[in-house]
Amino acid sequence: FSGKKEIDAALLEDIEETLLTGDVGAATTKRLVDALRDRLDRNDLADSERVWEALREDSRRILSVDSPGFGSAAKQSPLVILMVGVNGAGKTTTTAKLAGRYKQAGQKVLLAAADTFRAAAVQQLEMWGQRVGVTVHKAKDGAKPSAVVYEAVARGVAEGFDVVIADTAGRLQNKAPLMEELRKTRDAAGKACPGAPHEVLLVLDAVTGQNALSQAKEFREALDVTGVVLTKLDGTAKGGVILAVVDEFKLPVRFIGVGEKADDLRDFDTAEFIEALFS
Amino acid sequence: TLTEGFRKARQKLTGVAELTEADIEAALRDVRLSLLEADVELNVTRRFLGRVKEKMLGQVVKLRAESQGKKATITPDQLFVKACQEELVAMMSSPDGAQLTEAPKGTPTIVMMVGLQGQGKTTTSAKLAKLLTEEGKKVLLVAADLQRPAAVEQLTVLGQKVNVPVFSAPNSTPVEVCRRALALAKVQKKDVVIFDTAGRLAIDTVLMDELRAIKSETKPQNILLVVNAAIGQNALATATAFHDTLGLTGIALTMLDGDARGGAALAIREVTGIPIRYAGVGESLDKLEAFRPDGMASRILG
Ligand SMILES: Nc1nc2c(ncn2[C@@H]2O[C@H](COP(=O)(O)OP(=O)(O)OP(=O)(O)O)[C@@H](O)[C@H]2O)c(=O)[nH]1
Ligand SMILES: Nc1nc2c(ncn2[C@@H]2O[C@H](COP(=O)(O)OP(=O)(O)OP(=O)(O)O)[C@@H](O)[C@H]2O)c(=O)[nH]1
Ligand SMILES: [Mg+2]
Ligand SMILES: [Mg+2]
Repeated sequence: FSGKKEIDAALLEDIEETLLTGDVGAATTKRLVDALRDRLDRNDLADSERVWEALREDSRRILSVDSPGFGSAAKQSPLVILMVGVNGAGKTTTTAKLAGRYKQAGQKVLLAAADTFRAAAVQQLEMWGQRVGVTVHKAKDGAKPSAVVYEAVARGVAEGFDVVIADTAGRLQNKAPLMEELRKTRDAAGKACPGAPHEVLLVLDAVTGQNALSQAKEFREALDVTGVVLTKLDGTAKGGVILAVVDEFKLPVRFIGVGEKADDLRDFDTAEFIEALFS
Repeated sequence: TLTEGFRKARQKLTGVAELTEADIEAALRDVRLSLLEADVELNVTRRFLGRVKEKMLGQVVKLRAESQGKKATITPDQLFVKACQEELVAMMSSPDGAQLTEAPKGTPTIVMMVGLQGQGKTTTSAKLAKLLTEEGKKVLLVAADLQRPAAVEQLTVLGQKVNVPVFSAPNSTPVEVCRRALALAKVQKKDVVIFDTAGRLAIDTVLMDELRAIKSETKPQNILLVVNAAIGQNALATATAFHDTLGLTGIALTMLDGDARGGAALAIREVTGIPIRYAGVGESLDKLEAFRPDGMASRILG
């Protein structure tokens, strides 16, 4: 017959394994498990059901960031959104999905093809623009990303667009000159429209491991990121690293990507996410 | 950080005259946390620590015997680092390194690039084409991703940059594109054909069947899984799923020019036995190298 100590230890090990394999990371896992162990030692949690419930509640608390409504920083049109993140995370696809959403809500949307570096990046966004029915602003050959964004935002203001979304080139966070380029790109938006960009969305791939923390740290320090989009949650990766990211940087997760089609974008739902993480 | 974990472990062992099992356990506890932070998969971490402990215990007996009367040739903390490095290198090495399996003489060698979305398949296909061209091979790139907007254009532009022709056939299926490309490559006496396929989830049965169909139609000698070095604990499940479906012959680890520790690569190699052949170390097309286990071990250990 197993004593309470043994049962508790086995349960906490089970929980630790679930958290670690979900990419929650060693530090956040330790905090969550230590908190549960304290409560178990004080006989505060009657059975394993209560323990899992407490874990879900603690995780929910981490993810509930007090934040203003998405886009509310824009006191007048256009709302300007800058999409940033490392290579291959899903920035271009998410830009298209977000554009489609605003378009369906009757808004006039302009996209800025500010990835002037990668092969066929502009064509990729243009094809998406055609698919969802929005205008794509691109530059003359060889223009700087900041110039594309400046032109697009200025055009957004001049031609009465409701939303301008700028897609940028992927870049690794440890590349200082590329982060500097991104800073200049952000500043260019502000020059064309005071207050812009109103939202700077960091696009994170749900399969990313602990490196997401470094991504969040560096992009935030460079740019003042205002929110996160967690992509590829239609896969088997749980995206648990977002718990550590939100815990440390207090960034709201605004949207999740759940597929490769235009309507595969959802608002982030904390309860649903936690449910999936611990399933 | 991983570096801190190892530094703490080493500090615990520095100045220790007689290494005990308890000393080793304490050092390994520090290492465990940092391995997990480097995205090394949980069970792989456990096995790694078990082997290092075993190695060190074996060495302790040997050290004790050697040090009877004379000065020890290696201190416990040095022993610890050496054991970890050796164990990691052993786990990630493979006998034939970056070598591709060649087709029988007179037919083109086929390399099929597969993997999750956005990992670097298209870029790596072009990089590999450049590498092989520089070795004097005649290469054909095949744009078999007919799903992602402008994927064919992307590979075409990259092909032009490395002076390698790109085969595409807009109104066919990926399987047909690969079949026709292979037929053309045989006629043109190409040495290597590289299929760039669309990114896909391992759980997408329809798309995994498509890869299976390409494989059975063209019988590639090489099927490389392209994986971003920043991938987390999911790496093993993904690699296993692709491996079970296709029989992978190698891994190309990309974005090693970033600051991800790349610990997930360890799990893939350790558990599935698939060799890591290439390392992508930058966005430009000259940034593909043969994978070096010792370089990777130092990176994981910090
Ligand atoms: N399954 C799935 N795939 C996605 C999702 N979002 C994006 N993708 C795919 O991920 C791949 C990369 O997407 P992109 O939008 O090109 O990524 P990016 O961040 O713009 O890439 P770079 O500009 O090269 O840095 C494409 O194959 C997309 O279809 C998602 O939510 N789910
Ligand atoms: N820094 C860096 N970037 C890389 C490396 N390999 C690829 N990339 C970048 O990663 C992004 C994704 O590369 P792709 O080749 O489009 O990836 P993919 O696997 O073909 O994507 P899908 O076809 O959508 O699944 C691009 O921005 C590439 O330039 C690398 O080794 N280092
Ligand atoms: Mg893009
Ligand atoms: Mg591709």
